Amino acid sequence: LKEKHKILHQLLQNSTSPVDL
Amino acid sequence: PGGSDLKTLAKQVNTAYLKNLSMTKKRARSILSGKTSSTSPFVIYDVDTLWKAESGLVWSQLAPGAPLTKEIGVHVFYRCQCTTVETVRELTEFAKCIPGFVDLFLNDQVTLLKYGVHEAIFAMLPSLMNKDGLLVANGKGFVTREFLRSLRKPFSEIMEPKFEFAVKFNALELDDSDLALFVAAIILCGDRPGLMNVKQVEQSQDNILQALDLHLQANHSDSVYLFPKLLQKMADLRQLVTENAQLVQKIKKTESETSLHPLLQEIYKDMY
Repeated sequence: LKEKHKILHQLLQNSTSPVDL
Repeated sequence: PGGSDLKTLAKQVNTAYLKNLSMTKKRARSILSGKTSSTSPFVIYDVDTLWKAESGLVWSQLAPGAPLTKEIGVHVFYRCQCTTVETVRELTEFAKCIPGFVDLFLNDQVTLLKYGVHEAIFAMLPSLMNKDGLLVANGKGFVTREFLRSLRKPFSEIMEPKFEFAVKFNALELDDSDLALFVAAIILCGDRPGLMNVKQVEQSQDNILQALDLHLQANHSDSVYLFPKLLQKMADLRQLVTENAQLVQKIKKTESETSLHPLLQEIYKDMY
C-alpha cells in the first residue's frame, strides 16, 4: 500500500505542505 | 461513552474542522447571500469571463502543473483537480485531529483517506453551491451552473450530478458543526476495502456517529429524522463517488491530451 500511495503517506506523515500542487 | 464524553468529542471534531478547512459553510453562505463586507465574487459565466478570472482577477496563477490548454473543458477539468488536491491536503490534516485516527495503522489511515476523501469533498461542496452556481478560489469567484453545463461532453458531466446532490443536501440545512461530525464519520468508515483493523475503525466511527446523533438532537430538535436521513446521504455519496470515478476513467480514455494529478492517480487506482 505504501508503494502505491506515496503522496498520501507523505501527507499523513508531514504536518507541513509536502505536495507540489 | 457518556453524554459529556460525546459532547467533548463533538467539540474536538468541530474545532479541528474549523481549523483545517479553509472555507466554512458560514463564510460561504455569507458571500453567496451578499451579507459579507468583502467584495462580491467575480462571476464566471462564459469563456471571456473565465479568461478574465484566469488573468489574475480570481486566481493568482494558472492551474499549477497543468499544461497550458486552449480547450475550455480541459481547463475546467484541471481547475477541478487543483481544488480537489488542495482539499485532500486539508482533509488529511483534519483527519489527523479526529480522536483515534492517528492511533490506527498507517496503512488503514491511507485506506480511509483513499476511499473517504471524495465522499467528504462532495459532502462539503454543497456549502459552496446554490442552484445557480458555485463559489471558487476561496470565495473570490462564482462559476455559473449554466456555464459548466455548456461545456462539451464529457466535461459538462463533471459538476451537474454534484449540483443535483447539493440542492437536496442543502435542504437539510446543516451547519459547520453538523458537517464536521458528518465528514469525520465518512472518513472513519469501517467497510473500506483492505482495512487491517476493521474493529478499531468501527469503534471510532461508532463514537463519532453517537456524537453526531446527540448533536443533531440539540442543534436540530425540530428535525426528528435528520440522523437517519444523513445515514442515507452517506450511501448516496458513495454512489456519487463511483459515478465520478467512472467519468474520470472515461475522460482519461477518450481525452488523450488530459492528465491526472499524481495524488488523484493514487486515489483512483484500483479504487472501485
